[in-house]
Amino acid sequence: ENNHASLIPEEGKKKVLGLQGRSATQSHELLRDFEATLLHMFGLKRRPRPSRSTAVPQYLLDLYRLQSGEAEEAGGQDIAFEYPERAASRANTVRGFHHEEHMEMIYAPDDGELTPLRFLFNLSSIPEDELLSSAELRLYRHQVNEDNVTLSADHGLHRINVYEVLKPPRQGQLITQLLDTRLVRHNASRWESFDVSPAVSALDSRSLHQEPGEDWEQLRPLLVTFGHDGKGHPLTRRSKR
Amino acid sequence: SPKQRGRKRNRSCRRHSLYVDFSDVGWNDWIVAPPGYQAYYCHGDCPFPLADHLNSTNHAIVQTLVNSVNSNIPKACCVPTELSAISMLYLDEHDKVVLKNYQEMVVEGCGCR
Repeated sequence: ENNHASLIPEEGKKKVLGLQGRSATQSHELLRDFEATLLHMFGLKRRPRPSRSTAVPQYLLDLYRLQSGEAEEAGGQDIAFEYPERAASRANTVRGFHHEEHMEMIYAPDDGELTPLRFLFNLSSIPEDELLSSAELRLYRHQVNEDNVTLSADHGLHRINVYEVLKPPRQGQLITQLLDTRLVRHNASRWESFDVSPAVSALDSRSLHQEPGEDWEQLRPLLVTFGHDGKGHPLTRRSKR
Repeated sequence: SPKQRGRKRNRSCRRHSLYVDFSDVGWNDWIVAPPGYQAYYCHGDCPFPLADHLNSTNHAIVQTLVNSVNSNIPKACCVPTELSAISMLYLDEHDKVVLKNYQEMVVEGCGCR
């Protein structure tokens, strides 16, 4: 911690020191305590130090823009989904989780059905006092090229089932419960959102993307949880004043 | 004179502009949005007698009355009387993205208490 940047950049610090006439260490401690108090107020144990590679999902950025009224101000046409009023009305905190890539697995069931994919999401960073009221799993589906579709008998429709793995998988044995299912069209690339509020399930979509190019960070499966820690109002939409 | 009265009005308790710029305080690496926001703050005199529009409490009125007799009594203070929330999008200690609503971040009104 001792090398973290304080609340005020260097030149500000000099000015503050001059003003208060305290010793450098005293003022430095004062500022650090002040910063710690503020971070604590934000529910943070320490000052975040995000790595440069961390990608902010566009969905959460758009949620913020819709909720704060910024999108409305800017015309808001570029956002392709409806603000989840119901989920947001019971939550003051929305968190985004990418799945654990090193835990991806293609699980080959013995009855020869289509290959299920397994995602694992680590939600351990959610504070204990935050009660989750709902969660959605967002999967990006690339368009399937037309000749494949003409060959298949399903007339351009695909069914996606989302299951929760109730027990850690053992050889040949997988106990699951179906959370959500949907028929989707092949011919469109878009995000599909599944309600996984009862639980969380992990799917491996890497096989959907043979080459995980640059846009992988923005197109990988995203689990979004909605929770409330009892402090303050929910994230209902705010109209700009 | 009008100029004098103008200046006097400026000194009484009211809300002042204060823009908090997160890059100024070096927090723009983990706060994704907003880049900053108008927080405002309260400052100014709580004159005697306290005017109605200063939203004063009974306590402030009694304190000011007593203060006019005994100068050791602290005067009524100019503080926020109404605050509102803002939402923030940020990266937490675990590099996870969080959108959260924070209470009492913006001063909507000031008064004498």
